Amino acid sequence: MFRIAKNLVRTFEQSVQDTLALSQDSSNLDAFFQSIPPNLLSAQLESPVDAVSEGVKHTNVNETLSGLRIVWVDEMQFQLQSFFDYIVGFNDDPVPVVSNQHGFSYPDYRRITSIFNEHCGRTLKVNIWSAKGGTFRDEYISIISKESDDLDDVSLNHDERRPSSGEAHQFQALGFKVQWTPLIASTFTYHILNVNIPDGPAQSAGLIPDEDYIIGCQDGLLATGGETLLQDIVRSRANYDLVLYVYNKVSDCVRPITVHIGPDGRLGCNVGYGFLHRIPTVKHCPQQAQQQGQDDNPVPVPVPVESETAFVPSAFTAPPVPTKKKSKNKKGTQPLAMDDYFNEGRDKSSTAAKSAESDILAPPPQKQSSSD
Amino acid sequence: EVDRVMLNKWRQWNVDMTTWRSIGSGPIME
Repeated sequence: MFRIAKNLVRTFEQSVQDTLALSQDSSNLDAFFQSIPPNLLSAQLESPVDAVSEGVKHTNVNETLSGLRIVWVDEMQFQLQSFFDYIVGFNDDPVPVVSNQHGFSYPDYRRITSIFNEHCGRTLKVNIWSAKGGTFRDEYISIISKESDDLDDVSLNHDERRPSSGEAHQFQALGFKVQWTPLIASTFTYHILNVNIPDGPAQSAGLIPDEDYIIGCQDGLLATGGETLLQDIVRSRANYDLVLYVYNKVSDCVRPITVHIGPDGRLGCNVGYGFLHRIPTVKHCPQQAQQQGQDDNPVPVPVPVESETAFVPSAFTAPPVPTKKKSKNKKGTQPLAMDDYFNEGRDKSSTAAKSAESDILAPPPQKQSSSD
Repeated sequence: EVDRVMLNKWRQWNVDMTTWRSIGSGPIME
């Protein structure tokens, strides 16, 4: 019975994905990526075709579509955000890439350095895709020429993993670091739906239901994604502390939290994973524009996003609404019946069976979630 | 009760992913 329910949820989620893709008149590209101008993706979208024509089997384009992900920003760099932002173009041209024999694209750092060198003393238009709702924007970054008497830092330890870009930087440090990463990696997030263990690890650490999303954990253990990955990591950290990085959609900020996992290996909250639980678009209040005009150092004040539209990126609000309404209508009847079903099963089981069942950490199907 | 003051203190903070295990390819460039 439970397996059937879980399969139903997966079918439902897949149908949402398919509907969204079809509604955008693009058969393959994930709706989350369709805010990116097609010309910025052309170089990457062409290479898999070439690879296929050579008889090499290629994976889904949504899994390989990549950008220069911001992995670190300086304290004084306010234009970019780590984790969420990807550079997908310069001056409305794609990131220069080269393809290997398997059809996979990699950034041409030599040409990228040339672009920055050419813009010394000017601003460079950088095309950014953000994982917050899958939105696209432009940032104008000032490229400051390096003074002639500036000396480059040369590491005494030769590190094979960090080769030079092949061309001397004629500009000062930009205040951010990047790594070529698939865009899909930023969708591996776990939405806190509710706290189910009073005074449990989640509640003690201050996780906020509906508002919070776990986007990563110490050492990047969540980087590969997967519906059960968080659950597996938490279970493996029983009796230990675990550092999680949490995004709050109301305050539009990321904070680190430390949770102490008990001997049962549970986080104490239900989490949602998948298309419906990606980071939503940030919505600012109308007063922000006025505030920016009056204040030299404005702090935008995000407005709480209603849960009805929270998971729907702004670029495609229309298609999912009917689907969402259906699930809302079901909420009053079907889930209660399912809860009764599960509770009935628990009451009849033996004590040993109960403890074994509690380790399963099964997701309640009506919310497309998993329990940790 | 959600502590908004505490949350707003993290507004300008960015997570450092340079030491994370990653599915990205190639070196971290700056």
